[in-house]
Amino acid sequence: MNIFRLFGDLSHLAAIAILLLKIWKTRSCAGVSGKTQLLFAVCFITRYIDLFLHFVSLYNTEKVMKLIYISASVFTCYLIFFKFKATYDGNHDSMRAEFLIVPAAGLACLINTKFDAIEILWTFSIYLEAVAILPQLFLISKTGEAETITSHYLFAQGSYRALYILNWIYRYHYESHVDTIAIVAGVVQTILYCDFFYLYITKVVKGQKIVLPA
Amino acid sequence: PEPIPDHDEL
Repeated sequence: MNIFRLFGDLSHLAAIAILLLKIWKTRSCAGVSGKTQLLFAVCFITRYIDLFLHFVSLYNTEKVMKLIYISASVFTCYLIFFKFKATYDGNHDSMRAEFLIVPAAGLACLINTKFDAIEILWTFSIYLEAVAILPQLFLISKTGEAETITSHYLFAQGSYRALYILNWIYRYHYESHVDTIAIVAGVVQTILYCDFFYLYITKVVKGQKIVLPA
Repeated sequence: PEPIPDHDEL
C-alpha cells in the first residue's frame, strides 16, 4: 500500500459518502445520473465477485472495503430508483447505457490477461468503470448546471482514479508492478474528467456554481 | 497453467 493508493481509496469512499449524504439530506436525486450509479454497482459486483464465490471471513480491510463499495452503491441505486424515484431526472439521464456496457463486455472478451470467467468479469468491470461516469457528465451537459455538492462528488470520484495513476507510477518504479489493462483504462477514465476538473478548479473552488453554456 | 494475475487493488 502506498500513499497514492490510500488517498485514492479514501477519495473514492468520500465520493460515495458525499453522494449518499446529498441524496439522503436533500431527499432528492436531482442532477444525479441513476445510470452512472447502476454502472458503478455493476462494476463493483463484477469486480468483487470473489466475495460471493468463496466467502472468507472479513479478515482484512480489503474485504470490508469491497463490501462497503458494493452495499453503498446498491443502496444509492435503491435511493434513486425507489425511495426518491419521484425526484429522479429520467428525461435528462438519457445516455444509452447499453452503448457503454456492450462495448466494454466485447472488449473484455477480446483484450484480457487470461480468457477465464473471473478474469473477464474483472476486465469488463475495469473497462466499464472507465466510461461509467459518462451518463452523469452527459446529464450535466443536458441540464447545463451541477449542484455544488454534486460537483464535489464528481471531483472526489475523478480524483480517486487520478491518484491511482500516481499509485501505478509508484508501483512500477518501486515494485516493477504493471497492470496494463487497469492503467490504460484508468488513464482514459481520468481524461474524461479533464474538462470537469477545469470547471471545478476555476469555478467551484471560487464559490461559483458550475453552469455550462446550454 | 500460468498464474492468473492477482489484481490486488480495489
